[in-house]
Amino acid sequence: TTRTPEFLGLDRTEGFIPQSNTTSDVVVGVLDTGVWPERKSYDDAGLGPVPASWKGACEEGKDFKAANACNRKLVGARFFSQGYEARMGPINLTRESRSPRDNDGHGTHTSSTVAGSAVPDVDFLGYAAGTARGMSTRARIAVYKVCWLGGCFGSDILAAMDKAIEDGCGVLSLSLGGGMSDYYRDNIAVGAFSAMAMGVVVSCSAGNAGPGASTLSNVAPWITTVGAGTLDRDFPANVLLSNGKNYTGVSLYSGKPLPSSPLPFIYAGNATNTTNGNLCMTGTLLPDKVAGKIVLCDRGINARVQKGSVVRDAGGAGMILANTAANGEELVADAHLLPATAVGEIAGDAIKSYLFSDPNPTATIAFRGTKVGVKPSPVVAAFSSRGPSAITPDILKPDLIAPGVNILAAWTGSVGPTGQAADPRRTEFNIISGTSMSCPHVSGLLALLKGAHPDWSPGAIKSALMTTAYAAYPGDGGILDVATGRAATPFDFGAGHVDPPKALDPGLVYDLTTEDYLDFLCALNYTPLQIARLSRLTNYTCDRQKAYEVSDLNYPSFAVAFATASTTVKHTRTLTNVGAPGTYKATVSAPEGVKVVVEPTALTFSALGEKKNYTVTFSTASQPSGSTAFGRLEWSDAQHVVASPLAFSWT
Amino acid sequence: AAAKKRTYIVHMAKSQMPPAFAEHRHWYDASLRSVSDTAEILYAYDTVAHGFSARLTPAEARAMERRPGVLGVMAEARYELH
Repeated sequence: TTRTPEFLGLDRTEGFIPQSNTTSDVVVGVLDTGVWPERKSYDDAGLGPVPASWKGACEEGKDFKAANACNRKLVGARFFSQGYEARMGPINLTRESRSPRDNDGHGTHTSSTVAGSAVPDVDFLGYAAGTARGMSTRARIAVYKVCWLGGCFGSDILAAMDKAIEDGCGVLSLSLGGGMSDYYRDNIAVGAFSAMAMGVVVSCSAGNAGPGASTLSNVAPWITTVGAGTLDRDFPANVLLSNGKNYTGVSLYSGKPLPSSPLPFIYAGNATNTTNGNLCMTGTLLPDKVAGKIVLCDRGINARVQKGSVVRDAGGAGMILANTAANGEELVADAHLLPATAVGEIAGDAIKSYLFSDPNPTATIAFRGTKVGVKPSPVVAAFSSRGPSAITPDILKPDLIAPGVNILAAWTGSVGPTGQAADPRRTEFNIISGTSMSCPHVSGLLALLKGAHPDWSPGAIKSALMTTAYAAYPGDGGILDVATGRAATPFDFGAGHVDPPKALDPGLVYDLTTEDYLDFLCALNYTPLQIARLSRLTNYTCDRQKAYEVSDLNYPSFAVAFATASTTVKHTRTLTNVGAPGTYKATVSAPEGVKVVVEPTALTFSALGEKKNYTVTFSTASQPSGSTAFGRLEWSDAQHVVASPLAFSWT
Repeated sequence: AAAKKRTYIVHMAKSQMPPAFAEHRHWYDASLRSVSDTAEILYAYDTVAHGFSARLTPAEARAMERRPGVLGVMAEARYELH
């Protein structure tokens, strides 16, 4: 967050965001591991009184005093442990606090990313220097601690959502998820439905199970599902081999550098007596083989930073962490405790080739600090979970992507930046990666939009972010996927990468009401009991005379799952004017083999709030099962572009 | 039996509370008591859901599903940080 506001163009939004109370009246509830309230990111200087509508509380614990913790920035802090303790036994008070205090770091990182105050002149171990700030610096934060060292449980999460809505949160941010289950069985989807119905926007992380297909969490259409991309910043640390070759890696190591002359170099798999010694698992390296050497470890199974500790404990001088096919070219920087760098699969294979061919291999690592302006950026992170949605393939997920790789934000004082027990360091900030990091970026942006447009529904706010997202670099092709090195697809990035300056003035939105979602549930053939679990409406029944279709949900993106036989699918959409009067014209970029017909092709809006319908018909000939194709539909009045991705799959 | 217990979220039809009860919490308590002598309510939900959570055996959960006013009984899911 010393770079993402600029990367997102937030420095260009100042004129668009009203400085009225509407922006600072938004309270974002962050359900996570709690908060370390002493961090400067929670400084409330310059903020007005706590919104009068706020009904939350600052719950106390032995190590969490409300008078010292909560203020006009951190307006609420609660913890929910009854479900956890019922399942796992009493909280181990020697390891974590039965209070909102964050002993993990994750919750402090996410909440400060959402709405942390600006903290100038910060860095992480000398890296990523700048002013750290949340995406909505004027919004307020309320933390709901629902995750403990042993996990996060549905009964606690639902209780926290229950309370957060009662307290008056306008946005909920959840950087957590479970497997895939039907919406009425998913505690988060259940809570989010009622939240949406009460005007609360809910954003959730998509998950880190990529790059495999259909690996998403939190896919309910009333949730904003957020994938992760990189930003234009990197932390290069190059591997220099004695054969003259050098390979680019990344690292956040900060400490005593390696000697200037190359050191002996060994593959971990050749310094062990165990079959998985190449992974540098605890206790697997032979000290007499690795002492004083740089060790190449393969990525996988155990934590990346733990591998460094294993090398260090065995007497190694440094580590090169090599990706395998599972991670490809994705590089995640870590604050290793010994000189270390991470390299991609291609570099890793080349380095191994040198290791196996040279009888006396030597190497060193050159740490290059922080580099900005990296291109191309963003690229989709390999770990970011991918669509299509396994629950409803006709709803395109994830919805969009945001920065989630190497993100600097505030950190707990309980553990070091690696989270390892062996890490004695304590830092105000940390750099970590995940869709957990991209989700709070979007939550902060949702708060910005809600503050700028307090009368917009959750559906309209989400639509504004989605239809203004970009899917291509300026004049330079589609956003890339680091997992493949090729152009990513809407199954990877949804509508694309968020563009908040444009989202503040989207022109048109695809609005969605609770009634629309109920029709959607009817289209899924949900029973009245299942609908009641989600909606709390015990007397709601679907109209047997009405032909409900999932394709009628007024979603800002299109996913069409064709049967293998040639077929035609028709979607109906409604656009609402949220800008000046004008005429919008449709343009379609359709993939080969799919005919796309939009009717009408022009829509004229003469008043604010005016709604216009259109239909789009997709026709295709038979295609092999498993085929996919993509396109884009745009409505433009020359000033605005209201874009929707089209994703086609043949089952 | 305690070892077999799981946490369930019991969704209730708030509008179907019998008139004998003055508060929903009392109704939830009575419903729970009717299927288990020992179970206690972990949370009562009132904003994003109507109902409660409690530790139940599978047999108790099935019995709960048949109680009047019960919309559904779901085993809670476990989630992880992303």
